[in-house]
Amino acid sequence: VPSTCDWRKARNIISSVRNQKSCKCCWAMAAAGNIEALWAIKHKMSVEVSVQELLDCDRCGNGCSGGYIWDAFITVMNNSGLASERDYPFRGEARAHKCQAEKYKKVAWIQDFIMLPENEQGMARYLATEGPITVSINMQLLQNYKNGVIRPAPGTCDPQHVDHIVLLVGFGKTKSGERRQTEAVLSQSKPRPRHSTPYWILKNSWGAQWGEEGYFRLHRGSNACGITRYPLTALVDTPVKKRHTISCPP
Amino acid sequence: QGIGGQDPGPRPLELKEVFTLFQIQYNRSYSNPAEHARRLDIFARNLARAQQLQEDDLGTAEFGVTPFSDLTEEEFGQLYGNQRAAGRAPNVDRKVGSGERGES
Repeated sequence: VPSTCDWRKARNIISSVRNQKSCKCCWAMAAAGNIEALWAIKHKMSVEVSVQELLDCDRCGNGCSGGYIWDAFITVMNNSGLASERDYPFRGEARAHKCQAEKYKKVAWIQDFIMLPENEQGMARYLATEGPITVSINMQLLQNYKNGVIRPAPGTCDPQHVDHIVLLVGFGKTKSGERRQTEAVLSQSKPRPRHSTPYWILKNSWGAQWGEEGYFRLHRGSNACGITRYPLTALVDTPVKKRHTISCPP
Repeated sequence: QGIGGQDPGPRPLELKEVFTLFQIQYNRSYSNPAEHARRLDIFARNLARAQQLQEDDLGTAEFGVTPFSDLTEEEFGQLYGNQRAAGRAPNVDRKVGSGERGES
């Protein structure tokens, strides 16, 4: 496992940050981001897949009321792939019109999906060698989050209560002695640990105005906010002619 | 200018000013003065909560004004929380230990 990995640094792998607005479709947006990243890594071709297709065609009903990540993948397999975002754009409401999966050409598809081992070392290995994965977390601390690495104090982010799904796109460590941005200016707060902090980099679906340009960082190695609860990923086969895949940039 | 002739520096923004800036930044308006007052109160509570979170956090995170600062914790959970995410995972093929693909 490399010490750092950030798929955002590889060109055209991570699609732009989405905004779910008032539709509780984090599950569909995380699944779409996972498929897009894997498709770009394996096929060396960037695509933007239709989240709306996942919402309209989800077997569980109203996709704007929340959903399961595995249902997103099952929907993709049942429909033999997904249309493009351009052909079948996001409207922020589910089943305003019926499933139109048959109407548009598929731009990406998956072979299967798997649940990864519930440990952070295994997740890091898979992330670095295969590509971004989806995770479920407790989103309680994200309401007031602005930037930096969240390392919850015991009891402040129940790892058993996961209620949000996001895309894991990398990991790293802060530099030794790195402080909060405001501490650097005001130095009023209590001093922070001088050692470096390992973190995960996660892509959220609340627009680029939120957090660190749509992303946030969470402590790695302590199952922060339940990040190891449900690590899942789609499986996208590499075409025979393109066996040389891209590796995660440090 | 201070009594001793020294400039005390810029005064901190008052809560209402911070709230006005929040409304401008995130394009928020409220239907009536009562609702405005309620949201201002929620905003103040969230700022206090953000300060406490930052005190408690063991990492380098900063908490403060965000697009969700005028929502209660319950509203935030209802609007953005995926209750189904907490459900039981189906009996999917769990490949523990290796990332290799097994038999279908």
